[in-house]
Amino acid sequence: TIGMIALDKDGHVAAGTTTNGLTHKVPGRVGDSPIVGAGAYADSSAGAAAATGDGDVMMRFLPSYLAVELMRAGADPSAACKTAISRIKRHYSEFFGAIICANTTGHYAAACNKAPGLSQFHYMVSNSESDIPLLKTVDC
Amino acid sequence: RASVPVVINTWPFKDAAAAAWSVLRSGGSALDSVEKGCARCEIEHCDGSVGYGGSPDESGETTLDAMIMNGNTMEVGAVADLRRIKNAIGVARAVMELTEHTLLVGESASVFAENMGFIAEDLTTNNSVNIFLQWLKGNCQPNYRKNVFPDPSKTCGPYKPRTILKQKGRTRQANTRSHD
Repeated sequence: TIGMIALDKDGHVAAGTTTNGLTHKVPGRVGDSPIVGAGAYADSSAGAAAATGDGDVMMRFLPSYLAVELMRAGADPSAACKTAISRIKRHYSEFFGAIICANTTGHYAAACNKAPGLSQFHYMVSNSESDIPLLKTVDC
Repeated sequence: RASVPVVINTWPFKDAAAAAWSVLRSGGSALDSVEKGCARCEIEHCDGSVGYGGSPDESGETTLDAMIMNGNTMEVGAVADLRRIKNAIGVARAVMELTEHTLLVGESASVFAENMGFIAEDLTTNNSVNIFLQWLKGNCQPNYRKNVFPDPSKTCGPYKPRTILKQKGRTRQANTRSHD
């Protein structure tokens, strides 16, 4: 899965996801990616977020919607991302998942849940500071 | 320090980030940027969890899910369980711009896409066939069945529901090779 957030020069915010989902899924199974508020959420007056991971679990907690609403309430992107992850972790301590968050000023962050095979989460950032995309890493 | 415009995407998919950034750098919209960045991953498959030719289901078919959201208008277009169409994010945008709906799914979503001019093609590749055949050879492990017989942790289906439902912790975990 790729989840993406963009803020353009006019301050407009958009988000999107695309995936081929879980390997060996039961036919008809759909993950969190296309579910609004789960795979991604965007509101130009608050920010945007996009999630990736075990969609069967993550979609039940609407992490992208929660992160955007926390940023609307004044949380910085890092705090918003962490809260969205910890909300899921309370019920599924070892779930595989991560989320990226950005607010309307262009500040961004990511958070992830430490799980087998996920101790760090890598994501990409592109802005005018460097013409080539920057690889960022966050510890889970 | 923050700077706008900006693109952020999950996982180290550099080409997707560059494709999205090229739109913003030339003054394009956030919506076009997201669509172009995600579409790049659909073409390049990124780590195999995006686009055609990956993550075959129990029947060996690859299906796609995608969504796009306009934070200005709060419009959304989404497709799920999309078959035979490679450009899932493009179909999601068509749902947003060419219908009053938010989410279309399955075979009907594919028919909508074909009617709107998207090309119908096989989403299977040698890679997805190999993944599927190896899985069959390995007694269909892992799978996402529970409370059925024969025992899904040991054998392939077809499965029938067990009369007694066992409540136990979630056994199957997504991982870096298979996730949403």
